[in-house]
Amino acid sequence: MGKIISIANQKGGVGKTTTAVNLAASLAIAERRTLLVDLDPQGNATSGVGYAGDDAQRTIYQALLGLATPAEVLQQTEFSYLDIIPADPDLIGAEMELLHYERREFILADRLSSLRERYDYILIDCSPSLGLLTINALAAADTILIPLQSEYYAMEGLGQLLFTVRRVQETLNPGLEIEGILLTMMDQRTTLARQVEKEVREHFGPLVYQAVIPRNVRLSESPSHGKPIALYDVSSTGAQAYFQLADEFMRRQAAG
Amino acid sequence: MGKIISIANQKGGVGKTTTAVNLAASLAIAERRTLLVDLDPQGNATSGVGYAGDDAQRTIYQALLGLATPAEVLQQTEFSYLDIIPADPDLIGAEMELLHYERREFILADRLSSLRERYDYILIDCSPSLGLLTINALAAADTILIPLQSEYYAMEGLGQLLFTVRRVQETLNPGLEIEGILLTMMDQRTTLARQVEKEVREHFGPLVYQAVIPRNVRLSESPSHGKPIALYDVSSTGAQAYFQLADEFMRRQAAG
Ligand SMILES: Nc1ncnc2c1ncn2[C@@H]1O[C@H](COP(=O)(O)OP(=O)(O)OP(=O)(O)O)[C@@H](O)[C@H]1O
Ligand SMILES: Nc1ncnc2c1ncn2[C@@H]1O[C@H](COP(=O)(O)OP(=O)(O)OP(=O)(O)O)[C@@H](O)[C@H]1O
Ligand SMILES: [Mg+2]
Ligand SMILES: [Mg+2]
Repeated sequence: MGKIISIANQKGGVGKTTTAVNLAASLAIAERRTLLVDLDPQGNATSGVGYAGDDAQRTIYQALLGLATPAEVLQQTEFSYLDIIPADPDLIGAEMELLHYERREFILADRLSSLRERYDYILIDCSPSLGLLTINALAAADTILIPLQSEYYAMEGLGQLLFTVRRVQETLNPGLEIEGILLTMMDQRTTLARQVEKEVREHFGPLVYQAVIPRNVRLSESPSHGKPIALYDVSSTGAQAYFQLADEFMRRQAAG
Repeated sequence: MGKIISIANQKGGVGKTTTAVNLAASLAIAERRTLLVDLDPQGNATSGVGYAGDDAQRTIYQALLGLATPAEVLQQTEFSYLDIIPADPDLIGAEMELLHYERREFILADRLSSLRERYDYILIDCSPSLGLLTINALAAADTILIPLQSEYYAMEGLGQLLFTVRRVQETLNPGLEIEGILLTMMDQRTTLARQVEKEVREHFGPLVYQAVIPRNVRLSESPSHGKPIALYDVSSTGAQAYFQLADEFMRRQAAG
């Protein structure tokens, strides 16, 4: 029974897509059957795995509005254990259109339920907002993985995100848990980053992954080649950090 | 007659707030009467100028919904030529609420029209989305200032943003122009950043500011002290770059 994990944080540019793409690729390398769902109209996760977007009729937009089944819109990637449901700019309109649906917060949950059997993990890359699409992702998810940039504005937003998670637990999805908090773009040389790490570990304890993603230019270069870091530069500190994250993530699943 | 400039880009974390806060502060130092409007529920611009948010009844949310006049919600800052209309998390609900209004794209334009006389510049900090709040900002604005991170995903989003700007020009605000494109978080050492700068200048020519904002840790430290960079560390490369931007911005106004 596949586990659904939403990678979310309404603060922009904190490494949601980079984490979704590279954790998904690392899990696929470990032969876990993985589906990556791009729920952001920017479509960054879609291009991050090298999907050229040649078929605008087979995206998450069609699946959400019931124009196609999820099985019809999922596509293969270069990794045999990784599929993707791509996004395209049509998704911008989806938020307004979904407002008129019954059970508008559960549309994604309903659509993904038929795919759970096929995968070990379904990762959802969210856009930087707390609108209806992200609420759909939180209502559908078993857990939320929170990428956290070690910066002041990012810390400020964490409270708002946790408040939203609690509200979703109370009203839409009582089983939603926090998968973990991942420190991203960490530059150990700066006092700010070290202060943030100390505060976050003190406050959230074991929820925070031991694995920390360093700032590494190879991570920002790899999307321009349409490849996850494992294919672009496997020896980079970025690739090693995401392998470490995948290991820790899988160990936590085993521990239950 | 005050000029309204929206600082927008749906890509997250590209330096919208950092630009809004520090351009506004630099203009205030040059004794231009400036108003900063925080239109992002994250409220980063609000805390970036050190506003403690002690009055939840006097925010942009009240002004948008007509619960208070704009003049009642604007607040003073440490700079005598800079006022702010703060944001708070209530704003998350505003997008859904505004959907039911007549002229729902023009609510902000209508509210700000009474303030135009009082200021030389009104800067609007937008959230990382192309939802109704950002559409309101584009419908109200004379121009849009686009912070652009020199990264692949940010470049990918530029096309979508320009498409949206064209649609707003055709349907809501024919007078909307591009104020300029600002390269942010520029790390001259990386090939990716140099490539992006070369491409952007070739493609957009004089629209791109000569001033380029370097990656500078002092810029990310200053919000934790609730101060724009000019007050936090005036000698930093970040402060100097935003002074240079303000100069170039003012020279462009004079040139018309
Ligand atoms: N560890 C890292 N080191 C260096 N660059 C990184 C790292 N992680 C992400 N980046 C780059 O930083 C930018 C922001 O990351 P990313 O797009 O993954 O964040 P996001 O949270 O998905 O953004 P959005 O809020 O727009 O969806 C991207 O250009 C990405 O390539
Ligand atoms: N030139 C710079 N050098 C170093 N850090 C920077 C620079 N500009 C911005 N930052 C930091 O990078 C992060 C992202 O910047 P900022 O929050 O201004 O972007 P944004 O586009 O407003 O994000 P959002 O999409 O969430 O609104 C912040 O933590 C900020 O302090
Ligand atoms: Mg993203
Ligand atoms: Mg911002």
